[in-house]
Amino acid sequence: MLHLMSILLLLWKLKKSKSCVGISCRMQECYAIVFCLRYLDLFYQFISVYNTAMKVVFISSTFYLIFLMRFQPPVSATYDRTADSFPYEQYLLGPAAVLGFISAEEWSIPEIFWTASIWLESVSILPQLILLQQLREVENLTAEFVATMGAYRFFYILNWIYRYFAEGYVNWIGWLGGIVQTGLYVDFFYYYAMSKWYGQKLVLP
Amino acid sequence: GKEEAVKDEL
Repeated sequence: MLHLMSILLLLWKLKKSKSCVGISCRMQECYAIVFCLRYLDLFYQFISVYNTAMKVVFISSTFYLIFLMRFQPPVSATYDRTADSFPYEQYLLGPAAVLGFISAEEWSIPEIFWTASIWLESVSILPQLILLQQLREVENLTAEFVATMGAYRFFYILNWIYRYFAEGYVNWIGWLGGIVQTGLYVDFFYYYAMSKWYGQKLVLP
Repeated sequence: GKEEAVKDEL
């Protein structure tokens, strides 16, 4: 739900301000790849209506966000491709593919894709965080968006602890990826929490 | 069983 909320916050921000200054389209592209790799099971496995609906919403809304930022004026006119230039194709995709291949529990296409998607998701926030560090001053809605985008994985960790004790659920790759992902946010959360506590604008060092 | 682990998370 936090993940969904962060997407809705971003959509709302783009529609309201008609600007995507401070938003990394490259992060959304990473997520689009994550979703496409992971949700291949839409074609051969049914888990629940909720599960299917969320997958469809995640994929379609993420592609829509990319479309808005890259191609749809007036939002696309504000997209700064020079600032948002983190080369994830080299730094994230390659390593995620290699790690996915090495650490997959079995060498099947769905398993390798799923594993690569976990590793890629864990670092997908990097283009966004790096963009914000260049700009330093973060708009309120952008701050809320990034905070919810980080918080959802933290709540997964709580759920994994519960599931481990309640059902003996084990998911080593998911756990490791989730810890890396949440860890990358710790620094941002600190400055976010401080800005909320003191009621000031979020300014990154 | 572990071999039939369903990936029920998003």
